Amino acid sequence: ARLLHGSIFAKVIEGLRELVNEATWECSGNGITLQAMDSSHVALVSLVMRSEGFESYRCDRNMSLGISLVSMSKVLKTMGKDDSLTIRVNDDSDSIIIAMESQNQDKFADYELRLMDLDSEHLGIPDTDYSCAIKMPSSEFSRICRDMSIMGDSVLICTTKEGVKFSAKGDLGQGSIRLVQTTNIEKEEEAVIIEMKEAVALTFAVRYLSMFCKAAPLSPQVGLSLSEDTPLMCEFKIAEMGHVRFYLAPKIED
Amino acid sequence: GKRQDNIRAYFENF
Repeated sequence: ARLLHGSIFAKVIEGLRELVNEATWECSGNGITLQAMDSSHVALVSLVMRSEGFESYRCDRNMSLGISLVSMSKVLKTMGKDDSLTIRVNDDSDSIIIAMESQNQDKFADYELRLMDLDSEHLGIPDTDYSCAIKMPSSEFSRICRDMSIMGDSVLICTTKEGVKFSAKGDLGQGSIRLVQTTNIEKEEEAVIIEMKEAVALTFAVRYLSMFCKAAPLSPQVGLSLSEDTPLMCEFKIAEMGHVRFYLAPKIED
Repeated sequence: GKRQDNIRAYFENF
């Protein structure tokens, strides 16, 4: 699999590695997918990178590759900003080859990472018709998670037709941030758009939402989909090739 | 009080 802009792949890994330290990559002719839960089984991530999004892609037989995302992140940090990236696994090999090429082809770096034997569990994620779908700048969402974490461990997300409100309370007191729906969309990237069938009020752990925000550099906009008694879906699109979707179980009355 | 639910509770049966 070859990417002209290897930084896209580095951003994917940075977006996942804190939530899941290691994961099984499923490779097929259609592309690369990954599904993994965090160690406490509170959140789940689902990654799709379609073959047509790569500069070139070939997969002769389906493969499951157990990879340490922490190690891969370290290797990808050595990559230059404008480097292209090729990922290769040879038949019957117990390692993955990560090759980087500088833009003017005067530097070539190759790394081999040992594959891991991982127990992987695959959950079925149903198609959900969410009560609310919010789109907002991903930088804004990161900021809100950071700001709410000052006040408490949990954030209550409430939606109305007018907007969306995030609130948190704790020993210090409480705080809230309300975003109003953008009425005059000039720049789509900066817009706050709320599609609502029913109002929702759901509580989530800020710590996990903040981890999801590690994937924010992938896309200028984040999608939050919410329904009562259903895990939140937080989606970052990967330009032209797929998405990273995070699912987070809500906090419920004890 | 609220407690953190498990993601498996929502997805594993589908």
